[in-house]
Amino acid sequence: DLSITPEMLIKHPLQNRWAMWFFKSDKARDWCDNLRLVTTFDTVEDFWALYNHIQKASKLPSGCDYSVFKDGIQPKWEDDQNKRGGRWLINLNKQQRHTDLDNFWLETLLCLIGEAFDEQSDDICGAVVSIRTKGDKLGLWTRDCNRPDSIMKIGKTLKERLKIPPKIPLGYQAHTDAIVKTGSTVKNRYQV
Amino acid sequence: GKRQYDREFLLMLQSIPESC
Repeated sequence: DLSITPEMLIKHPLQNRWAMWFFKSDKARDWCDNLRLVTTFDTVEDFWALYNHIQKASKLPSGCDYSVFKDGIQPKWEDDQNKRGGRWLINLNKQQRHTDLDNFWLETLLCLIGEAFDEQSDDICGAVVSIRTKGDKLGLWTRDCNRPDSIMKIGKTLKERLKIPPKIPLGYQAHTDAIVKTGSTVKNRYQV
Repeated sequence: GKRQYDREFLLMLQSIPESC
């Protein structure tokens, strides 16, 4: 008496096709040559097959990034879909690599593929997790930094889903501000 | 409508082996 239902045989399609990228810092090569497309996926099952197969973010060496973007958008500021945009940025301290990083990254991915941002989903470009000695970073990229209502809703949802305490502020930076920064800090356009 | 999946449903599908 096999109880395999048709539902179990059909993969669950995602609203968007997503591309996973891997970046490994190698100063001997151009920045672009260090960025590689891993694969694309458009079902829940294919996402898990990929996620379960690769290293956890916390186990990557310093200087590496994982990026997951909508298919057709490169994880670069210069991409047409990104150049007017910005990112919600989470800076993690060194302890948080062991306590929060992997959870934050997975939760962010589940928000992307599950379309957790509702009507704001169209504003989402992708997300990046960066492993750095001075402190890891997680960014959620949106396509237009001049859409305050949408950006604020996205920020609130992200903060809620990651269970970041209300008293810890989360900032949104425009990519253009980050490119021309003179000091070590980039001003926040928005905050939740 | 959008194909939306909540986190619990997505997490449940993680544990189903690929052969299904």
